[in-house]
Amino acid sequence: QKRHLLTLLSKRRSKQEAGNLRQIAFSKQLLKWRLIGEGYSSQLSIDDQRYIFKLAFRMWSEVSPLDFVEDVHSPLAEIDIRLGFGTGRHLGCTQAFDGAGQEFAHAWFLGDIHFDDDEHFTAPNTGYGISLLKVAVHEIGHVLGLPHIFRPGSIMQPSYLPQDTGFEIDWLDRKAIQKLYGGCRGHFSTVFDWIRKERTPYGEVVVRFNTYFMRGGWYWMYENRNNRTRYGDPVAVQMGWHGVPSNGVDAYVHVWTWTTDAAYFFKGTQYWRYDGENDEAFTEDSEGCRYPRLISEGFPGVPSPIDTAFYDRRDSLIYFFKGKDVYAFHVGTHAVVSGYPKKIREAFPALVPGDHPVGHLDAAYLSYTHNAVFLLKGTRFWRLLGTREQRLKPSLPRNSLLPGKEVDQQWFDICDVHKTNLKM
Amino acid sequence: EKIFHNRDHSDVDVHAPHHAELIVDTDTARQFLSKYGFLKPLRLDESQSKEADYILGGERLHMRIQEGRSASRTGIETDVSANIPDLISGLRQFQVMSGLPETGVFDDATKAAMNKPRCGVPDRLSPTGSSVKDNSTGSSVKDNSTGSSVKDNSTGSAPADPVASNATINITDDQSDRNLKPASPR
Repeated sequence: QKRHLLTLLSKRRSKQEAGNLRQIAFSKQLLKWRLIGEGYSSQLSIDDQRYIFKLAFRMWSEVSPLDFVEDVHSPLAEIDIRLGFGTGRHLGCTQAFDGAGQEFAHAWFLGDIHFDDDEHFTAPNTGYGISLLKVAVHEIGHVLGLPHIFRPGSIMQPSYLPQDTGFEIDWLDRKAIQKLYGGCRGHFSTVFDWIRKERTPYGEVVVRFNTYFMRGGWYWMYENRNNRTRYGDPVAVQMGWHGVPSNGVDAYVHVWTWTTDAAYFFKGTQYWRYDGENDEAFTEDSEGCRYPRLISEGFPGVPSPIDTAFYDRRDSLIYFFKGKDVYAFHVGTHAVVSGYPKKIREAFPALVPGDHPVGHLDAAYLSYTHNAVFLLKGTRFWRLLGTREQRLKPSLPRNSLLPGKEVDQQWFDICDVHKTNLKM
Repeated sequence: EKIFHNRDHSDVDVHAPHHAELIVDTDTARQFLSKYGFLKPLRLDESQSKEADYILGGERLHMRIQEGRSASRTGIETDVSANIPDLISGLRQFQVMSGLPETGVFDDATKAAMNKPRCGVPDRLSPTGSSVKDNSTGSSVKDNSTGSSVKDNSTGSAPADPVASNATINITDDQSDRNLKPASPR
């Protein structure tokens, strides 16, 4: 029973609204795909075909809560999306292909994708032919429920635009797919702005930062000015942070004073100092300290493991969070400040009664973009009252927490990909 | 893989792929417009879409009704070119969707657009022919960070750090290619 574009509403998948094609969407988040054996192209190696499709699915996974996995073992009936090449009448399809030129592929909502093998499909960035990657991303968009979108820059435009190297799924296409499947949510192990000093060609020292979100052994660089993560992220922690535990960290702290510029990663009972010059963790720093080092040695009085931490340069304190408590550690006296630990509620009171993370935080993030500190827990964040706000309203308690908000309403499209697609 | 038997593959029929029929006149343009949803295919009731005997007005008629052309009682096909308004509106809609001048005429620009490589999924999906136009406001996302400068106005005592004093250090959010962390191969 061949499924057809306009009439397909398979029993196996729910449709959200009868009749309105826009609302057809898969009702599950993990989708299996397969390049079917009778549908290999004669133009590219099978490995290239599979790699390109894997990358195309990953690109949609980077901007939606969907995960895709290639499944070459399950019975075909259990495969959600089947891809194949053919020419003319092909693969039992009711819509024959027309030969080289014009129609190069078609797809079914929640169904299969066919590519016209009379077209000259090429691997990404070869500069000629029809980019199989770009066509695959477009057709997968249809399968997921997107119609043609007549907007310059949209990957869902019906006509093929000659291969512009490095095409990506833009903001509005992301919002279109998120309208069908929702945004990307999840907790983070830590979030931080990585600061480094550089000398311009004119010899002046400039200070730059990049923002990183870490979750387990993976991380995203977040491009604040573009409101999205770097294309192609997440990547493995060990790819970008050499010598830091590959399964991720609990916290990151950057102590920055006239005399100290030290970046620390914390994991379990240990911590590492990171060498920004050589882009790797120190084994021994200029003060003769060897790493990894016990937290109890480097920060006496601070328990481990910790949930998270941040350095507040206003009072030279590192705030270490563990459970419902917070420890203030003075980097000058090298000791926990008297009166600590305190309850987080006490040291960081809620502005709106009851609207408080209470404890067991995921991340404490000092953001240079927002010039503010954020406490993150689960899918929500709370911003600390800023210095300027404090001055305007001296009656407000210091370090008050403003009401919580959803992380995905401030930082966009930080999406996981399936573990089989992580290393590409 | 193409089947071959000669060691030098000389028997592989490297057939030149056959080429799609070009859109060259109003007939082929009509087929294009109908295929991609700009023309409502003549609405034939399912039961009439084949050759058969029909009782119409008490009279038995052998009639062949073929999609895309109007069928008359006598079975003589009348040329649907009488549906010119249909064709013109279909052309206009395609031209609007494609960002072409809305002439309603099968002109060169329209012909070229129709012969471009494209996806086989219809441009207008819903049976009601409601167009699928991206109605987004195209609101660009406000860029919230263009190198915010970090200015610390704290009244800290001795300048405990380069930012505590009144000095201002510009810290810019760097997405230039100088960022040290490797991006993924893409």
